[in-house]
Amino acid sequence: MAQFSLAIHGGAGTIEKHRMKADLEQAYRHALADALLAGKNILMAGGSSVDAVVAAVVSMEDNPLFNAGRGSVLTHDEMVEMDAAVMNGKDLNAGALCGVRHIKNPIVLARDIMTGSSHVMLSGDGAEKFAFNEAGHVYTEQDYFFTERRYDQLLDAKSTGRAALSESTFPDDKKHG
Amino acid sequence: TVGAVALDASGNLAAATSTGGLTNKRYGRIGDTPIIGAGTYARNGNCAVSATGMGEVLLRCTVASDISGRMRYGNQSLKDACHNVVNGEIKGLGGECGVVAVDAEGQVHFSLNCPGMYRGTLDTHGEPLVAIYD
Repeated sequence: MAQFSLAIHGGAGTIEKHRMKADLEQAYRHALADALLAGKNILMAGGSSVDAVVAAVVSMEDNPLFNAGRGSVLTHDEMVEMDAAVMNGKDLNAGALCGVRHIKNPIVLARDIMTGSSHVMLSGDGAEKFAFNEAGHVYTEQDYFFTERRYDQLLDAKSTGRAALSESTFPDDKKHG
Repeated sequence: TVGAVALDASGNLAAATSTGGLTNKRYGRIGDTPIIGAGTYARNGNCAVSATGMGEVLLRCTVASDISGRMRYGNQSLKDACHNVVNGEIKGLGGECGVVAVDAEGQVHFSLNCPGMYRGTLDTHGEPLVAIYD
């Protein structure tokens, strides 16, 4: 087998074992394993490290458990606002975006910015215009990203004026960013 | 926040990070994730890093490029560079965070200064190995 390596994360912070329900913990473990397998399959087939990290991140963006893509937390205005970046160590090429609201997989757009534009970072509406007009992305309604769990977290944060997950009352989610 | 780092069979390193930011955020706030050198960085022959945590502190400490620089100019190992950054200035500034990183030889390292990080890598047989708590 060719030599390759892969590692992933799904967020860090105060994650309390004694308050984490067993089924939720299992769901997280399965989701992490799925993301690893998505990247591993590409590397095993001789694919690039860029394709592998994008595949692993897409897997987590599609899972509402994680704060990215579908499971993104809500802003004060009850919207999602997502950021992403990818970098290729081979040529130091990089692609990044911030503040997008209608992109299903921001990490794929980051790769498209890296490979399909002469820029490194695009923001907000401009990033979305590039996505729809030049990179073939499909407009994704905010409804796709809405989950009761994130809405409850927002209400919890608003009730005390907080703007971070660090003091959340949700046992699996006292994490940052 | 989610992220990944990889070394492929051709020896190329890559890093990717994606996030929904902070609950209840306002004013178009942006953290470290999309900033090259803060939350995301990769350079062949050196390392690939993806970070997660308190974005404002990670930005101020340019975490990913600091790890890279310690290896490039200070000859620190990946493990030492990650440990020194995550448990150094950042911690002093009150920042909780974690990083995943891989070096040019394919060695993977996780470093965190908080009680948990959802994380995973492949074991020596290529099977998923996942962890959550410190």
